[in-house]
Amino acid sequence: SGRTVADVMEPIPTIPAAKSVREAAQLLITEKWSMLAVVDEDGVITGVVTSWDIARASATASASEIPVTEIMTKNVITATPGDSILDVVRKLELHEISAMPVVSDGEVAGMISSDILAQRTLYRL
Amino acid sequence: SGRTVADVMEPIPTIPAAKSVREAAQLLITEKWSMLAVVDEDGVITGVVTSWDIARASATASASEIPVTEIMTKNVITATPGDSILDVVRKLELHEISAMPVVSDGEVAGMISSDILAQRTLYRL
Ligand SMILES: C[S@@+](CC[C@H](N)C(=O)[O-])C[C@H]1O[C@@H](n2cnc3c(N)ncnc32)[C@H](O)[C@@H]1O
Ligand SMILES: C[S@@+](CC[C@H](N)C(=O)[O-])C[C@H]1O[C@@H](n2cnc3c(N)ncnc32)[C@H](O)[C@@H]1O
Repeated sequence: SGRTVADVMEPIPTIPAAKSVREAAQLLITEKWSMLAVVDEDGVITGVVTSWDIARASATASASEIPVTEIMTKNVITATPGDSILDVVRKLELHEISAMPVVSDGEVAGMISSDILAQRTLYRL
Repeated sequence: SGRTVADVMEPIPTIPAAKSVREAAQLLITEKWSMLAVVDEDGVITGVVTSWDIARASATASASEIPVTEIMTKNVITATPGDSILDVVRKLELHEISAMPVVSDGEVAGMISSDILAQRTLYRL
């Protein structure tokens, strides 16, 4: 069982910034964890998209052909590989989010989420 | 810190079966936890909807005016108030889901999710 993010993080799916909301939805539903990192042509993360953002686009009747950049969250809350699980839980709770990309030396190394934490760090009670 | 579902469960938002996918999306984005229980006129749960279902509807270009019953999951995986946290984690992992309604005597009593577990039962590491 893990003590830091590095012990339990999982790969994070990415999507190019030019893709549409519909393409983001199509990718999201094939992935195990409900977050995509939006990346520019240099592979640098410019935002995140979760199924919540797709739901908001649906709720506001946004055209699904618009670029994913228009619905993504640009102010990305992240973790580092060395963060403790407690730091992660506090950050998720504070921002009312379920997942975060993990960054190391400016590069996206993976993701951590409450699903992953529940399955991999919840001590057997 | 909790040992059973009853100790940590939270209220579950409900939506009438006659509502549309768009109305479900509008309700989902206002709620803290990303699951709705779909109920018939007697208040009996007939399915669940998560933002994943809204994303799939968007991905397949489904009209957002269709009833929520057409996108909900009818075979609902549930917990009971007496279930242990370990039972819940195993069930969430087995079905690759993030949340479950909690039922007691055939009535929906609340919901439990990996977000709730991470915040309320993850022992401080
Ligand atoms: C407030 S949360 C509530 C729903 C759900 N817990 C979730 O995380 O998607 C929804 C919003 O948070 C954003 N979000 C999720 N994870 C994020 C992260 N790591 N950094 C920044 N924003 C994030 C999503 O893009 C979405 O706009
Ligand atoms: C396989 S999960 C993957 C995404 C995410 N973990 C989630 O739970 O939504 C997505 C599907 O599971 C369904 N689902 C989620 N919770 C459920 C539950 N407690 N019982 C039955 N189906 C559920 C949703 O309706 C959706 O169709």
